Amino acid sequence: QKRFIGDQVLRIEPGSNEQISVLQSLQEEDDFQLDFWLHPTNPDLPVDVRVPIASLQAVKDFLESNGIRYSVMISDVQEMLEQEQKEMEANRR
Amino acid sequence: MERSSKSFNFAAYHTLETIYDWMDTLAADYPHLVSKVQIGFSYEQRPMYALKFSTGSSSRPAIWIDAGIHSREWVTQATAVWTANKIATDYGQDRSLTSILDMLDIYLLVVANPDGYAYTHSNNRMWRKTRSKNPGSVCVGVDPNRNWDAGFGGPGASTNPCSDSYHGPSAQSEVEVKNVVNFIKQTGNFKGFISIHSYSQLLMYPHGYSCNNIPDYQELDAVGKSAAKALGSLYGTSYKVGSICKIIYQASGGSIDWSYNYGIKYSFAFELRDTGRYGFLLPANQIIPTASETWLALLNIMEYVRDHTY
Repeated sequence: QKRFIGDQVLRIEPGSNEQISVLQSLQEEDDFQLDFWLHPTNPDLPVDVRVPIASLQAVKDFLESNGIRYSVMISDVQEMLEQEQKEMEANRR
Repeated sequence: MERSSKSFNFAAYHTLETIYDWMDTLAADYPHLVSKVQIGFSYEQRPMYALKFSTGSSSRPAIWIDAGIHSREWVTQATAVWTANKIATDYGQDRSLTSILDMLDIYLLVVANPDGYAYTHSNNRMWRKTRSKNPGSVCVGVDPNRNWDAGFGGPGASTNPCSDSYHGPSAQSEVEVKNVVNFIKQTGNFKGFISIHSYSQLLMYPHGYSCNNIPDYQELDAVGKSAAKALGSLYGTSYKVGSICKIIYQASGGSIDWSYNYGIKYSFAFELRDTGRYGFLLPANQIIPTASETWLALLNIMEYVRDHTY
């Protein structure tokens, strides 16, 4: 079973079309294995992306070096999955 | 095992098997209204079942609703289960729904991507695609909402089999998509086509592959806004309404673009809750509130279809 220990979901708030282009280039980057939940399209919409723990520092550095604002939406995906699993087991009982 | 549709826990997430068993109990509890129709098999040979709600002859106009084409969007399948029960229990009680079902049939595909859904329970909770093998690639699956024959392969879909939005080798290459297309064509007379997704609270109409306005843009925009207003009347949940391309992103090969181009004017896609706190892991205690508010919008659209047959 795939585990997501330490994976985070970042909410990114692009401030301009230039930043959208920068985020689109990030989207093309296969090595980071990013899972975009909301894609970069226009500066009025946030971008939500699940970042595996292995890429977390690099992605945060990338955003900071490009002056792009972000916040951590989900701080540990696995923790939430475990809560969900417990809830399902309780419901099943 | 859930023994009766009345004892089912709608405020919980369930496996595919439990949902399929429950569909049997619903059909057994409401034999004159509900039947289970098999529309085909998935890639991994799981049956695909739509619930048919009908009070009359077979040639009636109909509304299609599907849920869970992106498997990880669990509140969607759970909402569809609640909705099926709502339709069954409200028929004969709720005047509006009764008048809809006296004129129209409703088909509800509760789990549009059964392989993906099973996989989210067994291997990877974040799985979105089908489970078909891609020759020449180690990566599995196609995004079934990039695989319809509507601007297939255009902007907003990936050529990379490892991407979560991979469009597949050809339009309708995914048997799950092909089954729906065949069923819609064979059954005929569909007047409404609604796909339910979840994440970010949107109500959308075609197109996704193009950002130009469709001919029925003004009418669908008004219907969408009315439905979103009805939805918001329960808990104040705010939805954005617009074409896929304009309010989310350009995406080709989507289901409602196909249905609209095929001639089903009232084609809509929902993105249910949430705004970004739980992602696809919306707590189970939000299933019923989500489904309840969504129902108001669905009913609103279905009333409109009933009153504007074409």
